[in-house]
Amino acid sequence: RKQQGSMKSFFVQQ
Amino acid sequence: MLEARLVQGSMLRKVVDAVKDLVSDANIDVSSSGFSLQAMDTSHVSLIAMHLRADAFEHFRCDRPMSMGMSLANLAKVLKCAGSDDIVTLKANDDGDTVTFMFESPKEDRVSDFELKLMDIDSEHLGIPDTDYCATVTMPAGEYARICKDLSSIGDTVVISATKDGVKFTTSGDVGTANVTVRQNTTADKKEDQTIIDLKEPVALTFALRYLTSFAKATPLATHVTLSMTRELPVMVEYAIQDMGHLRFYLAPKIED
Repeated sequence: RKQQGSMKSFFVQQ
Repeated sequence: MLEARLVQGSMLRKVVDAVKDLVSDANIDVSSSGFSLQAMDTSHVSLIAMHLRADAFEHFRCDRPMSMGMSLANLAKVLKCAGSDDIVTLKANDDGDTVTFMFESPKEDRVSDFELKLMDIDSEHLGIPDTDYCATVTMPAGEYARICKDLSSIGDTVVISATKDGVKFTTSGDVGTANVTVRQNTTADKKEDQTIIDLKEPVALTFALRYLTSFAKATPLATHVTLSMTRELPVMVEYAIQDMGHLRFYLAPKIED
């Protein structure tokens, strides 16, 4: 089963 | 002090209409390079990145960078009061808590101004890495909107897979399954009907259709939309704002547990 990824886990906070 | 005069004022309304359902409040950052907006939806699944270049404006003056926090619903209300051919001028003082929009009719026989209250918004800024995408498909914006709408009536998630045969959108639900394949078409008579696929490596990603459908609200901005995908990274859905800038949506894929 697939889970929704979070944008924060892909792009780093500046 | 900020002064920015945009002859195609309706572009602003189209941008705001495209994003206001995903993001309720956002900072519009203004600097000498132009206007930009970066915001995530409340669940942090998608990210909006908009840029309007300073040279898109007939007149642009920004003495020092400023962040204008706004309710996008309220901004949309104000911009809705502009005529479709009106010239829009924004004015704001450096430390003010309002921004003024002036709308001028093309014949200069009607001028109106609206003052919008600004708000303090804490926003997180994400660094968007430069990415070499495995697959880039540029297709008519209306075709993208149709695929999202059609597949949404069947399922909740879509697998987008790019191979040498084309880009396939697959969904399934209680009703059954649906597949739409888009192939390269660079020979269409009209340029707005053309589809261009640039494939470096095959890639397949799974996304929530709800967000992809929401991005299609930007359809009035451009004839084409570009989808850029690479493995295990968010898809980028980009609408050019003519030669003035861009509106990009990023959507995090669904990933294995």
